[in-house]
Amino acid sequence: WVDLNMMREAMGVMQHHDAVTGTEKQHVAFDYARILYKGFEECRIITETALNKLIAPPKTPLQVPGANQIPIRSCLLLNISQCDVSETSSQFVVTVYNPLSRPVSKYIRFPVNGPAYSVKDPAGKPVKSQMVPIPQSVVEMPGRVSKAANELVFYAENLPPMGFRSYYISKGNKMHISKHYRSTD
Amino acid sequence: GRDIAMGPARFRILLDGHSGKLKSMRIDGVKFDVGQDLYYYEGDNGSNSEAADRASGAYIFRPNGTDAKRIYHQYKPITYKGDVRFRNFIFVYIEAYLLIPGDLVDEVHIKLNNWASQVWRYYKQGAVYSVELEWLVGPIPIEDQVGKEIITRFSSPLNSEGLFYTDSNGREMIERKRNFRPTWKLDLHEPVAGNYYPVTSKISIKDQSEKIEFAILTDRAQGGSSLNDGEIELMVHRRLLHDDNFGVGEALNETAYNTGLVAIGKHILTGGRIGINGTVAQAEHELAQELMLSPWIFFTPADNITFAQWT
Repeated sequence: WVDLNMMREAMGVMQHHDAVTGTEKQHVAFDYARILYKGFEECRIITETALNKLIAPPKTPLQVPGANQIPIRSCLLLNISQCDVSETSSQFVVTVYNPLSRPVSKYIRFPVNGPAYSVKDPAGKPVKSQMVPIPQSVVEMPGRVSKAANELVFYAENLPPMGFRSYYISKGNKMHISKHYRSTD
Repeated sequence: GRDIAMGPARFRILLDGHSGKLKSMRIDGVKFDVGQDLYYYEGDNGSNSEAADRASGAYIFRPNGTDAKRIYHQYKPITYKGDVRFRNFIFVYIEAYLLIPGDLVDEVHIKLNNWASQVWRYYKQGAVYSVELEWLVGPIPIEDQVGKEIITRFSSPLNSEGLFYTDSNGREMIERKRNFRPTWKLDLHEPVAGNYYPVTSKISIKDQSEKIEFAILTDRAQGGSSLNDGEIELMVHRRLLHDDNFGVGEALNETAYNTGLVAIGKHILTGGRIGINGTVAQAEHELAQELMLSPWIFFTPADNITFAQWT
């Protein structure tokens, strides 16, 4: 509950001041961005804790040594194709949470730096993926800090209502990609 | 140079093979010409000496009275700077656009100029009645000392009879009639702004004779209108140079990285036959829900964890 307070306060201030419409001075807009970012960060702690409870039983040996929880990061700059984890990791897990009360399918996109990737669903079944170049206008956007020039796209099908599914992504190189992935590299 | 068809069988668009611009649309078997362009209104400078002469600003949209000007495609080559080693991809590169066909998604990237671009996307699974148009606008140039309000406008021959529909706070759709108010006699002095309405998630028009609905779903609240029959327009970004005197004391001239803001977002184009196929409205409603309450995506680095360990 305490971790929610920053976002509560941010939303209270911003809804009161119509903060997204530009009806504030520029230095106030920057301050709103700061408050909102802090709110997101504190909500991330809650999300991380909640998903950890759902994902793994306590004291699983798979948890990162020295840490109490599996790290779960959100990438707030995905809209401009910038994400530290997907761009720098050779292997990573993408967890997709569906907030609706019915099954939903969703195309997942994130920036990557490698030439080829494989995607596996929780049962280890390969998931078809596609590499797509990031539009030039996004790559050149002022303030974007990323070397990624491509996005990996896959279809997260039938996500459970108010539930999640995790996908395991690993970087490959062309020489070692199985026939299945060849059409998707 | 061949035209590009995108979209599922029930909602298909055709892009011009030379320019990449939207050319026609086929909704549930009814084909019609349709154009789409980005335009800008010039914001009124105003004197703020009285209410009738306020500048366009944060609180009010008040174009200077001239028609919206089209942002012309400059046909600048798109330079693809990515990894070009993809074996099984065909990047069809024409001077005006980049076509990326694929198993999951077809994309067409169009760069209009240094501050406006668009991406058409057709996701091949799940999309029964829709294609996606991602827009990217900004930093809006102001070197000419003119404030600009950027819109996307779709023009079609659909006979919408002066009517269009916008939602109210994401709840029910409300019928809007151009140059009209249901409860008083309207004397309209602002022919553009006076016909703009809030769009929280959807704006649509209908052709009663063809029984066709064409709708655009938004990923955020925007202003929208239909200023002529068959048209839909939505405002995507604005940068203005004068305070509208409603209290901020500053022009809506937002900056970041010492330049104007860049805005990026999505419009989902959808529609279908009215009355014949009852699932269209349901599909649109579900799409709008999925845009508003989109799944959350989280990342966990797993460089030292194998898949078997993860499971």
